[in-house]
Amino acid sequence: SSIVLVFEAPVGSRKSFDTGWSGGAREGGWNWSIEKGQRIKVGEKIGYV
Amino acid sequence: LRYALRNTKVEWYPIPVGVGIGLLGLLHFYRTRRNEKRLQEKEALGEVWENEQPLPRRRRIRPSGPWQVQIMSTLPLKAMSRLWGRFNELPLPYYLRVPGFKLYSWFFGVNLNEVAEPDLHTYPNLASFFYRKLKPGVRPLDPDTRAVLSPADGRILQFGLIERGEVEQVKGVTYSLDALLGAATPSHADHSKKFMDHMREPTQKDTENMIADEEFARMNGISYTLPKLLAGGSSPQHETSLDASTSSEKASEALVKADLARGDGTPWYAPKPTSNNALYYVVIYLAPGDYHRFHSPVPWVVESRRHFAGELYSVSPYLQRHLPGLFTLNERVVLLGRWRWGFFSYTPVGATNVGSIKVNFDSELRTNSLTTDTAADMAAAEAAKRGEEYHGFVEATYRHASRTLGGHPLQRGEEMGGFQLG
Repeated sequence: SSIVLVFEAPVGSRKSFDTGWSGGAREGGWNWSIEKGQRIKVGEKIGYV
Repeated sequence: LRYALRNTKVEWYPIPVGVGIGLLGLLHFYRTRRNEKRLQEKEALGEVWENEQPLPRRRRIRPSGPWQVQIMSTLPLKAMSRLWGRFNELPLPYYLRVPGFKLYSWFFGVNLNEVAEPDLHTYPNLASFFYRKLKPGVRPLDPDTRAVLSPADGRILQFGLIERGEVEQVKGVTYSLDALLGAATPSHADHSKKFMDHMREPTQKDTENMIADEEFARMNGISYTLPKLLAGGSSPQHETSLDASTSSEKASEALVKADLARGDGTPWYAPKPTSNNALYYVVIYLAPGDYHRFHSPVPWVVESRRHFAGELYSVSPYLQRHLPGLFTLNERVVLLGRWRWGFFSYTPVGATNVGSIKVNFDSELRTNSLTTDTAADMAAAEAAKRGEEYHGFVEATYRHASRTLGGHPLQRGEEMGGFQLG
């Protein structure tokens, strides 16, 4: 089984656009906190605004 | 012959699983083709009675891909899944439960220290063990309130920004967001029309409902400068929009039209071009040994759900690499709503070995059942009769779940449902 989330959020950093990984926060924008293939558990952070 | 039968040594060998599935697929394919041919012959001779006509079926999409995928697409996957589910609901002998579940846990990597009920005897069958609960506190929520949390245990398959309405599956294969979530339907306009009716006859009761309806209309693409309701309080934009709507019936009807297709041709779920927002996506894969209940990643309001009957292909990373648009072929429940930054959707996708999707706050929802398949077939036939396009899903709304929010509210980390065997 899989879960697909699609959501709207304020635009993040340019790097976040290209690779998904922010590498650094941008005030008010969306930033990912995950990497492809990473194991994750319920309640852990995927990203933040 | 007698001599040969008596003296020939007979040895039995198990057929490999792959060959067995392949043969089953070929047999099913042969039988389908034979029945179709027979019906065509009868039709040509004018011998088909009305009650012999097969039930109108949804057009099944034949996926493209390598031969493994082609064979898989001929299999009765849903029937197999139901059979598998029934099998797993059979009670296990008491003394086999502990060794059986321990073997399963060892093979699929289940951490038994996290299971809420440590006495494995209490799980009567594999289905109940599969849908196990975890001990309180073993999945702490990230303290950052700005965060989107993981909805389930699993592996991140893909994530990123949605550009030109397309979601990347894996290895560069993309599929359209419309195909995944479904396009805007007349039902959206119906809801908006109801809202407009309130505007025409504003009674006290209607005034109470206005806020919810207006928010719903916004979610579906009319305005999309959504009030940050969950962050607390309504914005000035919210109030202005409400007042403006009450003033003119003409403007209201324009909004209904805009609900289905925006003037600039952008899809209904897209953020308003003038806003500084974008659409993001993430795909999480749950392996057989993972905890199979799913939770809310943010505080949000679910406004509607769409059940796509689809098929039940496996969603393993192998098949995702080889079957383009896998998620748009599979049975899935699309939950649509909004959070503090705008549109939010949550889509559990079913698979052959899992079976059904449960949503705790939706007792009407039945997935992977003959009833829903038949209902979907009939809806497709009805739409064809009316000369309309069948959108491929059955939709329900939660607008009355909460008068003030216009949908079903969920807290971050709240359990929403899960995947069950069968």
